[in-house]
Amino acid sequence: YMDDYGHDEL
Amino acid sequence: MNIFRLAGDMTHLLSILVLLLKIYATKSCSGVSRKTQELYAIVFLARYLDLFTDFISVYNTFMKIVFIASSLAIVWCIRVHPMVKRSYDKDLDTFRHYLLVAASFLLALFLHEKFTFLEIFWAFSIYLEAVAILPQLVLLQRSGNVDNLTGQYVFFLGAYRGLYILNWIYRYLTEPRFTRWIACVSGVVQTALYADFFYYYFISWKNNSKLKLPA
Repeated sequence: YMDDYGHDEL
Repeated sequence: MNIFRLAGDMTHLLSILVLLLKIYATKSCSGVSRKTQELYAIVFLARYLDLFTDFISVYNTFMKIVFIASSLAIVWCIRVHPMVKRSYDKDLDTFRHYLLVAASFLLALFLHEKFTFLEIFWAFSIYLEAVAILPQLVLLQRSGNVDNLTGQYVFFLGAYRGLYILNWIYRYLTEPRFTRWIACVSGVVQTALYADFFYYYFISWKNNSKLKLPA
């Protein structure tokens, strides 16, 4: 998921 | 993950648990805006479209499922459950929330991080969440006295995004390439919308009086 936008937050 | 974001997620979870408690314990949704609950269900469904395609962590997947399931369950309760449905203030909950959906989607078509289906729906969910509380705040102003659990629900819901702002400041200071303008600006707007509620909530807590929002 670590594409440049990686939405790692909820 | 940092302490601000974890505190934010836990506060968000707490707000949902308080609302579920209120509906379950009182078998009533008086003072709760169904429209805000519907907007939040749309927010989670639009934001977590990558639920099955992007695995980030067990925690992330678990929380996404909890948020989607609880928001749909609350909408179901208010719309279908006979006891709860009867207590819904439909003539007070009159905010035209479909306008918020349309405006947020339109904005997402112009302002997004990447012109892809997932990114447009992600930006849409961010903008919609910023304004999703409006029907609830309008309902609280109209319904005069606010019961404790509903007041606590709104307080924790507003506080969670405030904690996320601290998380974004922390990440900006500690991570070289961290920029999330869409989420940050939207999060500040979202928290600012709670400003007057926070003020009256603080006053009621200080004076140990009933929470009352001026009409």
